[in-house]
Amino acid sequence: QFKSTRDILREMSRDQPRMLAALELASTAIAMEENGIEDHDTLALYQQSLGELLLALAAEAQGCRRELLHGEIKSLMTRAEYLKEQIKMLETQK
Amino acid sequence: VGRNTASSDDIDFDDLSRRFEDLKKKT
Repeated sequence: QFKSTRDILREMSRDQPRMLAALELASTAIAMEENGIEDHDTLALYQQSLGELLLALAAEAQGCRRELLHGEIKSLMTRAEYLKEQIKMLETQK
Repeated sequence: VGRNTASSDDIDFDDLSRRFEDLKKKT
């Protein structure tokens, strides 16, 4: 469901290149994380993506896309927060 | 009624902003 929400958002955001780029960054971050790359570079991608998406959300009019975008941001935020905790734990262990 | 008006906004921007700022802080 997570992926399909992003796919739908992509389809609905063809008129917004910055939002599309931010969604691509999110996909890249998730792919890196799923491939075991849980480091600061991956976290930076999440941060960059979320920064753009939050700006887009603030400018978005009421409607379906706004709700989907809100849901996507919450999912990405949770993933990024979890990743940051993982990085912190690893650094503490070192 | 009111679902599509600005006053019915259910997005907590303060919370999102705070979490985003926390995320950007150094680990």
